[in-house]
Amino acid sequence: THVQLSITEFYRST
Amino acid sequence: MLELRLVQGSLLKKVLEAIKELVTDANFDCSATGFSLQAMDSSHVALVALLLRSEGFEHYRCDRNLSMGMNLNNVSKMLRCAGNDDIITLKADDGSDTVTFMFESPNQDKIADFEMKLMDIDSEHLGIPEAEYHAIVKMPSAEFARICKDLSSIGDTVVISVTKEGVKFSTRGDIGNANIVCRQNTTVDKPEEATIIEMQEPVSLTFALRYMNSFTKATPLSNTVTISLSSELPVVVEYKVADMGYIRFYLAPKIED
Repeated sequence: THVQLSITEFYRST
Repeated sequence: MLELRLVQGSLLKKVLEAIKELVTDANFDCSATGFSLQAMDSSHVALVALLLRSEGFEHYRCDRNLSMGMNLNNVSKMLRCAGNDDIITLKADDGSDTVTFMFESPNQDKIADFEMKLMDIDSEHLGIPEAEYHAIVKMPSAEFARICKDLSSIGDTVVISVTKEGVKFSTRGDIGNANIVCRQNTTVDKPEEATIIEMQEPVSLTFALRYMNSFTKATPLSNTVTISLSSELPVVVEYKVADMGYIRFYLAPKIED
């Protein structure tokens, strides 16, 4: 089974 | 005061059709650079970044940076009232809570004004640093759309693997599994029909097909699509918007539990 990562785990808030 | 005149109005219509499935509400930002948007889908798995450079507009006036919150479904409703050959002008006054879309027929015999209410949207803006990608695949956009559609009838996820052999799209589901390999092919009549694979090192990543299929709504914008992959980064699926900009879709991978 796979877990979906979130895009916010990769890019920081500006 | 904001006034943006786009002779090829159909581009804006296509842009809205490309992103409205993924994003409900978004802030359109206007600056001297151009007309841009960055927004995430409601589950924060995918992100869309749009840029239409100011030079691409016949007339571009943006006195000060402006952020306009819009419901994309409502924008799409407005733009569907523009003809495919119409010139589209966006207008907004400073401090106004509305934006006006003006549609002019090519021979100027019909001019329409559609005024739409703006909304306050509290959206998170993410910084996306420049990255070195392990593999960059450029292929016909219609081919990529076909692959995503075909695979989604078999499974929910796609594994995209790039090796020296080519790019492989794989899925598996209850009824079976499927693999589609596209090899580099530059011996075609037209450059937009080529498949070009630039690989620094092999890479294999898993993604939800639902989002990939949503990205392919941008297919009418460009004959080609560029897919950039790195083992520790979201995939970037990019469609050029004529010679004035791009739509980039970023999708976070799925990892083994």
